[in-house]
Amino acid sequence: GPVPPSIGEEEEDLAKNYLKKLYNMKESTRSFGRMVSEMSEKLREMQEFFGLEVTGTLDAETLEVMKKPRCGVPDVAA
Amino acid sequence: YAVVPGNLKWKTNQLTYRIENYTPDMSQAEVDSSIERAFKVWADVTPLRFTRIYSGVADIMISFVVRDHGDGYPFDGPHGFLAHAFFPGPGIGGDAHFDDDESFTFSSSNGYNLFLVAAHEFGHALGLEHSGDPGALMYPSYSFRDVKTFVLPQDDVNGIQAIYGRNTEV
Repeated sequence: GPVPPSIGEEEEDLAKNYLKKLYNMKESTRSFGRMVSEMSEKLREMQEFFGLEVTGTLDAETLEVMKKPRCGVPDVAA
Repeated sequence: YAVVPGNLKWKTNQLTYRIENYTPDMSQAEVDSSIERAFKVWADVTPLRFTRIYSGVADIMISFVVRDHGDGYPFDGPHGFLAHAFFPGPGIGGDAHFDDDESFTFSSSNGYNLFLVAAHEFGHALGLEHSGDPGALMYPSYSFRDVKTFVLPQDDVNGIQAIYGRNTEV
């Protein structure tokens, strides 16, 4: 899956909310496997926009960017 | 830089704005000054001109709000999302909302500088999307810079001039 064990549940929720609000990630109404796949895809979009290493996984560097104060308008990648 | 898909822009260069309410974090004069300077950033490099009105509906309505404020995009309390604005258009189009759970400042780096946040939001209100250039004003993450010596970064100049052209009065 895209979320390594070192990332806590709270941080994973933060990432999901971030991607739902800014990258149009859909609410999870599908199977877990497909949700993970979409999260990975949205993480890639976000990582590409911010010039991060594009892995599709939630790593510390990506989380750090997500935690920064920012404008609430979705990024152009979305 | 990136512009809004569909080339959404104002059909006139003469735009109005109205400050609907104030944050308690700063004096009203400081808010007025921050907003005026934030518009000037864009007016300096384009033919756009901004006139403040004190009643009625302006093209760009400015308000300080918290949490759910009726536009479907609730704020999230301190930090996180600082503000948002709508792309050019009638009604809510062009309007800028600032999260009043934040601590806004006039010139200090303690808190979020209202001039910097407002200048960014007005970029959206004029038709700019977020830029992936970390040095650009339209980069989505907030970073403090010295407002006394602020100059609109070239990426933002290129973006806004791609929509409205240059300021021919300079």
